[in-house]
This record gives sequence, structure tokens and C-alpha cells, in this order.
Amino acid sequence: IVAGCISHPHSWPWQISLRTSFGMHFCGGTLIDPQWVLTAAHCLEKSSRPAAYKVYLGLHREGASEASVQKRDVEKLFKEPYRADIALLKLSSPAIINNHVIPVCLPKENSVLGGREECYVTGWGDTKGTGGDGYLKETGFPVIENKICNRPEFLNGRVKKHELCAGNIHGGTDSCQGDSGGPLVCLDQDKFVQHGVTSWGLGCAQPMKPGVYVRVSNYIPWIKSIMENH
Amino acid sequence: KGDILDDYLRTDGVWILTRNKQSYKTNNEKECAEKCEAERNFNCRAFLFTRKKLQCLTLAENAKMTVTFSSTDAVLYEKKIYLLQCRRGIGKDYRGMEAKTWRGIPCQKWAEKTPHNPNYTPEKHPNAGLDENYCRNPDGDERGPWCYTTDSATRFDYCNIPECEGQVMHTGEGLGPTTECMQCNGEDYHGEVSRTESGLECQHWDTQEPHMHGFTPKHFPEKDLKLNYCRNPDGELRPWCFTTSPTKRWEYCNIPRCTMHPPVSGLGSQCLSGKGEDYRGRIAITKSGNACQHWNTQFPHRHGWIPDRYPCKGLEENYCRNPGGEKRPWCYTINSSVRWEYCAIPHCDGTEQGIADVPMEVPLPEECYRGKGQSYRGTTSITASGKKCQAWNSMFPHRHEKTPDRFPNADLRDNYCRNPDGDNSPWCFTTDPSVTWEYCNLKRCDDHTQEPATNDPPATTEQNVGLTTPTTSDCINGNGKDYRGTIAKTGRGRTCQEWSSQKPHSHKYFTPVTHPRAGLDKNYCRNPDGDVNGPWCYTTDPRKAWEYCDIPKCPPAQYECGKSKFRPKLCAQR
Repeated sequence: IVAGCISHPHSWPWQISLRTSFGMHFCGGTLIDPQWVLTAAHCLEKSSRPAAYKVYLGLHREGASEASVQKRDVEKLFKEPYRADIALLKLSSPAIINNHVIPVCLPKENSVLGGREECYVTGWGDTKGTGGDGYLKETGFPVIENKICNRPEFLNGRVKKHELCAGNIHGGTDSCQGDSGGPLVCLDQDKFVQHGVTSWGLGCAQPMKPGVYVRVSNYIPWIKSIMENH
Repeated sequence: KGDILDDYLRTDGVWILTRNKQSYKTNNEKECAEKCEAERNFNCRAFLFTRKKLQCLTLAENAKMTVTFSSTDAVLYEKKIYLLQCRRGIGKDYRGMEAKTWRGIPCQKWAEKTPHNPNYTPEKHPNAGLDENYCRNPDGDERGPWCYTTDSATRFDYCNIPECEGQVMHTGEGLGPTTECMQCNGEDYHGEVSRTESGLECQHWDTQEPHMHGFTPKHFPEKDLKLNYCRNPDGELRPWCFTTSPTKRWEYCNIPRCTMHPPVSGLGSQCLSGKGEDYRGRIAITKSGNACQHWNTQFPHRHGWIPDRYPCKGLEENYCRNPGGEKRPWCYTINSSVRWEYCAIPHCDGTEQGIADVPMEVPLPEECYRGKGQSYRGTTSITASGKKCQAWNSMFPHRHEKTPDRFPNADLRDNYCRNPDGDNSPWCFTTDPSVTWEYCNLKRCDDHTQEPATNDPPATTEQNVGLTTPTTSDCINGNGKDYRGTIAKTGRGRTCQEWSSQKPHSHKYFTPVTHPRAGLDKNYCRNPDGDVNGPWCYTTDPRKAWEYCDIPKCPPAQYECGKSKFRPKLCAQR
């Protein structure tokens, strides 16, 4: 996360760290059910073997030295069949739900965000020198309607309808490498709902180059069917 | 157009006496309107519909032209276009009743041949409205409606038809103003055009078919996203709409440009009033002393505020401006490391010199209020239960009387929480149609506990939240590593040996000393080594060193998704 701030410990209890089998963080993800994690498909490019990955939950520090940390192997992985940048991981055993590990809410199928929602992204990714490395950082910014995002001076038609973009017009804060797969959540009443999976961007925090996130509401039927059938 | 009846002015309980009419039987008013549109016997200017008899009368005259009287069951619909007293643009659709030239010479009837033999006649141009001797513009003359004159020395001349000035007032009571042309980028266009420039029909703003989108009336209550009318809610070059064609997401509409331009206020434009959107002064330096970048250049900062695109925003030279509704005028700076900054503009009342300007990096002291919060001027716009506030100048979804003009000293800006009426604390109307208003998510300043600053070192987990809550109930989650219950028998009924004891089994790997966090109390079953088969214990049977315990699985945890036990900072840099 570029700029933003270090989060209050465990205030984003659905955030997971996706790691190599040796325990190195490389992507984020979101706990959506005690045994299921949503992440980006591009985070799973290096290996199609579930054994190549580990999921860490309940952590604030990237070092994962806290007693609250739960570690799980990945039992199965599922990439979205039409190559959207979204994937599901089934954990080897359910995460223990406690004060530090709580699933996020999913949006209703095909629900839309207005162009003004204030949403938040979190992760242990690159900070581009803005500080807070090693701690879970957060930042907030508005969702930008695709029509605006696709203007020539912004992302010039690159944003597909199954994606959404979010950020500040003037840049300055953004998600970045290493935050991929993590959540973009928006407050709905008193709950956080995951509307985006961190996917791609043109650089990080550049003016007029907001970050792009997979639009979760488009994939609710797929998510449900995978979870029900596996 | 959105609805055929939108083109008509409706008056209930009125009958008009006309000579030229045609009777039909229709099921409803819309069908009657279709009859009027298709009328070939005369120019249909209005129609009457009676609900009981389902009688539809298309009329050549309207209430302006003949007598009216009351009739309880009748509804009169008059075509708005025939009620307009002004012209839009060049007045090609002007259908008013002006019948003399600007010099006062009476017009010749379009159907007559003397004193001038006309080229434009009702027969040749049946859709040009060439009735009687009214001024018309059948040929799209740039100078507006005209007529052949009754003066044999003057074949034709122009009429003095006033231009509709932005807001076109239709005659008749109960019909509000409707902007039929657009100023500037058409952000204030409230007209009823609902086709794009290539002729595609617009998608209704409140539907998501065929295109999903975020410009819903609910999210943008102040943008007048009515039916499927062309609008400009996002600062586009001109009004547009999502189209009903699945292959074309959106397209611009062709809206006539008003010839009259809105006046720029004289006094306000040279100093700061409100948010300074009408500031047109020549200050070109930011508050911290950076010189402003010229708006028409893209160096050192690339940007979208290109002067040609925004003709009414005053983006001249490198002067500080507020084209996008920021808090106050600003500019891009020539310092490549500072993209933009606010400017220090003298306030119109002379009391401030832009001292309220603060760099965006410094948080405003707006997270708390003093007293009852009547002086609160922060930008919080979320209620205590998390609802978004309705803008004070909006009447949607809640109509109200707490408007900025009625409470000029209450700073009812945007949708910020305020306390204009001396309530207990700042509040706002909510955007939730089912909840009229709520107090805001604000603390009293004296109760306020300072949040750690962004770059403060984070507190350790242990200080803030303690250890993972172990499972104290007699059931296990997963492999039972966190089990802290009191079962002390193995699955085969043997009693467990105390973890701190070395009898009957001597062991050194799993003791309260070697595993202080594993809960190795007394002789309770535990899983200090993360055994996949669950908790176990050394047994008191000398023949059996250790054995698994038979502890039931816990039922699935009950939780509320998306609700954290620890309040997030919700830090945002805007």
C-alpha cells in the first residue's frame, strides 16, 4: 500500500497472507468462509499445485510472529474458468473464527457500486518508500465509475466491465505489488463488504492511473457453486 | 423522448370548445396522444380524454386559442411546444403566435399567394407548423423565425421572438421550469432529450440493463438522473447517457446550446466566497508559495482540466481555480514533486486570507465537536449507524426545510454533518429512504482519545489485543491446537498424566516449561505439537505412554461477516 497508514492490529480480520510453502508472503487474499479464501488468479501463476502455497491468517505483522497467527495448507485451488483475475482456495481445514480471524461479507450478485463509495484496500505489499513496511497497511479512496476510468487520460479503455477501478484522481495512494489478491472493501451500513479483488494497475499511486480490481459481485454465482460442490 | 405524455401539459377537469377536432376511442391517454401525433387532418395541438367514456378528442386548438370550461371527467393535454412564448436556438420548432415582423408589419398568411407568392407553404412543408400568419422558421434560417409580410415592398422579414433563456418557462400553472438547452458542459441540463447523437435510445438511469453502471439516482440524488434523459453527472464534455444498445455502453447526446451565457458574478469572482467555484481572479501561486502550472500545459503534471474542454470554468493562464468542486481554488504547481495545492485567496468579507487552507496531508480537526456541535465545520458525512448523509440542498430521498438559504450561518455545505437547529449533536438527513435523519458518527472533543499518527510505531499485538482466545469449551476446532478444556481422559478411558510430572512416564519435550503457551495445565488433554489427529496426553498407565483423547468437534463458529472486533482506522488520503 502506497501512503495510507498502518492499520490497527487485527482490524481487517479477513485479510490473509498468501505465502510460498517456505512462508514467504507474495500476495493477499480474503477469508470469505472459514475454509475458503478469495484471491487473484495471477497470484497462482507460479504453480498449479496446492502444496506450493500456504495461507496465514490472523496476522498484523508480515513476520507472522504473533500468537494469533493460524497457518493452513491449501487443499484445492480454483481459477475462474473464463480467465478473470479471481480464484478460490480451499483450506486444508477451517480457520478458527475468533477476534482475529473473521470472514468478510460478499456483495449481492451483480450489485453495483455508485461512483462515490469510499472503499478501503489493505495489504503487506510494496509501500514505495512511504513507510509501514512489514505491517498490514490500509488506505481509502473512492470507487470510480468505469466510464470515467476508461477516459483517454485515465486508463483509456483498459478497464473491462467485470472490473472496477478505485483511487484518487491525483494519485498519491494506491495498492501496489504484493497487495494483489487482497480485498477492496466498502462499508455497507455497519459491515464491510468485499467488492473488489486487487488485480492490476499502471504503476502505483500515479496521477490519473487508479488501481483496478476484479468486480466480485459479478462472480457470486461462480463462488457459490465452487463452494457448494467442493 | 422518455414518455409521449412528457411533451404535453396536463390539466385535469377542463374542457375546451373547438371547431377542428377528431373523435377516437382509446384505452388511455397515451393511446390518445399517439392519435394526436398521427393526426393528418390538422395540426394537433392538444387532446381531450374522458376516462369514463374512454373518448379521445384530438384538437387543432389549445386553451390559449379558445374558451375553456370545467368538466370533471375530462383531462386536457396541450402540446408544450405550442405553449412556448420564446424560441429555442434558431426557433425551428417555434410554434408560438407572434404574427408580425420586428418592425411591426403584419405577416402574410402562409397559405395565401398575395402580396407575395411564397416558396414555403403548408402543402410543401406540412411539418413546419405554417399555420395562419405566425412567424416560423421552415428553412432553418440562422436569424430565427420570420414571415412573408403584408407589405408588398418587403417580401419577408424576421420576427422579434425572445430567446428562451436557459430556463424555459412554459405557460400554465403547475409546470415547473425545464432547461431545454445547455450552458457550458451541460452539467445543469435538465431537459428531456433521451436519444444519443447517433439516435440510440437512452437506458433508464435506474436500471442496470443492458449496461451495469454506478450512475444511479440513488447514488447521485442531486444530478437529476430522471427516466432516461441525457445528463452530465460526471463533468463530461456534454450530456450523455448509457444506451439501450448492448454494444454501445454510452454516447453523447446532441443538446442545443443556449445562446445566452450565465453571468459570472462580479464581486464574488475576484475573491473567495463559498468554495470559490466562481473565483476568476489572477492569483497564480499556491499557499505554500509554489507557482501555478498553466492549465493548458501538461508539464510538469499531466491532467484532464484542459481549458478548451471546460469553457465555463475560467481555466485561464495559470490562475487558481476550482473547476471540480474542491474545497477552494487550487492549481497544479510547477514543482514536479507537488502535483497540486490550494491557493490562498482573500475572502470576500475580508476576514480571512485563506487561513483555512491547509495542506491535504495534515488532518483537519474535524473528527470531534464541541458543545452541541453547532460550530462543527468538519467533513464527516456518515451517521452513527454508518449511513451516508443526504446533501443539505437535496430534497431526495427526504424533503426537508433545513436548507442552506434558510440556515445561512449553519454552513450546510455538501452532505456534511451539521447542527443547524440546536439538536444534541451534529446530524444529517440520510440517503436511506427509510431513515429520515440520524446523529453523526462523531465524538465530543473532550471525549476524544487521540488516534496514533500514521507513522507512529504500531503497538504490539499483545498490548492491544492479547493472545488468541483459546477454546475453553470441551470441543475442538481443527486439530485442537487451541483446545483449553478440562477433559483429562484418553479415548480409551485411561487417565492422563500431569504434564509437569515425570511419572509414570518420563518426558522432556512437552512440559509447561518447554511449551509455556500450549496450555499444559494439570493433566488436561492438549495438542502442543500440532498433531493432526488432535489433543492427546501421557497416560497414567505404565504400559501406555500416550494416547489420543476423544474430544468432540465444536459446532461451526457463529460470526457476523464483515464485522471486525477492532475498529479500523479508516484512514484515507484524498
